[in-house]
Amino acid sequence: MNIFRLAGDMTHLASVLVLLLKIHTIKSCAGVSLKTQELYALVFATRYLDIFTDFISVYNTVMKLIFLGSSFSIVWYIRRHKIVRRSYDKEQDTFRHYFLVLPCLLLALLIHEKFTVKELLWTFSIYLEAVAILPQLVLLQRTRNIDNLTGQYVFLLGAYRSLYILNWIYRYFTERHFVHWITWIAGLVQTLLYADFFYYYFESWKNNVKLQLPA
Amino acid sequence: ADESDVKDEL
Repeated sequence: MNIFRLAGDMTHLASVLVLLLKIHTIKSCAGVSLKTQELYALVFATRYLDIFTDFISVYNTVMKLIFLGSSFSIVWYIRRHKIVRRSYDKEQDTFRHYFLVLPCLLLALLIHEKFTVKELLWTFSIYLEAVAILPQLVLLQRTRNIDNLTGQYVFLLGAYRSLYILNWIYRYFTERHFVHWITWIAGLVQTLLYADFFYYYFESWKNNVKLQLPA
Repeated sequence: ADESDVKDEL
């Protein structure tokens, strides 16, 4: 475990916990895309199937349980909580996420490492994670104003992905370990999606103005 | 599964 990997996991953990805390504390999910949260819950559900079969480490298992628990809790809060659900902006959060799930499913059936159910679902989760943030980015552009917690959420997710890329580079040079090219390409595409957001996030931070994404 | 196969990342 290298520092980039640990920092990446901690940043990822912070992103989901910050979001869950926001929703739990202020009983509002304004600005949060339910579609993105459902996609992340699906990503974790299809990726962490090995939690029952392969034991890697206590850390690995605990983190998987936290990610599963927090992502499903967030979906539950937005869908079911009698107060939170009122602040969900369903008119704006209209990204048809089936248009993301189906292509990822097909791509996993076409391009994978091994043709086993577990491997296909794992590959599907890698592709889906790469695009899961799209409904949230679209919602941020539609609502134009970004309340700082949602901005922080996207920022932390982007930081987690960037740190994972540093982790892969570090492992390549130190352990001669290379991640599978599917993981590498999907991870790169996912991180590039955040690059645009980062630019506007830093611009607004530098000029100390409210973050406005171009329409 | 050999080492590289084990998916040790989250």
